[in-house]
Amino acid sequence: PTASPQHDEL
Amino acid sequence: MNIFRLLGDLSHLASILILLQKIQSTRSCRGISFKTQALYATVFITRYLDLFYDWVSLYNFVMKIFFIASSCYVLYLMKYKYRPTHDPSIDTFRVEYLLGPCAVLALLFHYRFTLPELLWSFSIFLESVAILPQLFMLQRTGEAETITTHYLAALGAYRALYIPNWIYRWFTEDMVDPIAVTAGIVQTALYLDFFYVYFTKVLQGQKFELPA
Repeated sequence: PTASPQHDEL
Repeated sequence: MNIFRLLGDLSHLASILILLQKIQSTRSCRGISFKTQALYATVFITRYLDLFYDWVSLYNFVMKIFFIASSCYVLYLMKYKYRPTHDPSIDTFRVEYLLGPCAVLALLFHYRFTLPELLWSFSIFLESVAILPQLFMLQRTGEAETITTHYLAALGAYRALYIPNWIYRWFTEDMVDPIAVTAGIVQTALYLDFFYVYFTKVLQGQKFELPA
């Protein structure tokens, strides 16, 4: 899994 | 975007529309915690700073603007237009007990040590507990108008739907966001008690009343 997720959720 | 997240976001949108409808139709904000609403406005403003430098999608952009604008509008309605209908003496939760620990948690758990990322973490932790002043108020008064309980149910459904969304994303995108997931599970758990009364009473046509 990605360590630093994109904040694409609200 | 998957169906759980879309339904979750729509449920969030619905909750705000129900809240506005409640205030406008009863011309009153009785039963609504100003502190919870102020915390939500803080959550949206600190989280959506990326509006200024990061483009995700039109959907994402429009929703962010809507959440910031509507939360500020609710504060305006409560503070000015319907001020006399708000009773601060029952809205007594100490928000500093939430803000302080959330700031500490953000300093401990974040993805990058930059101001926007720290504020993002802070907003995630704060959102998970922002409903507490509202639930505390409900406990104190022991009852709620039906439309207020629909507002809370829609808000709780939004949080609950984000959980299958994360499970889905784990499997399909190999994506996991441990900060959002942990805080999201805590946040959803806070609604369990409320949901129990909502399903067993309000949806059966009875008034929302807590046992004495």
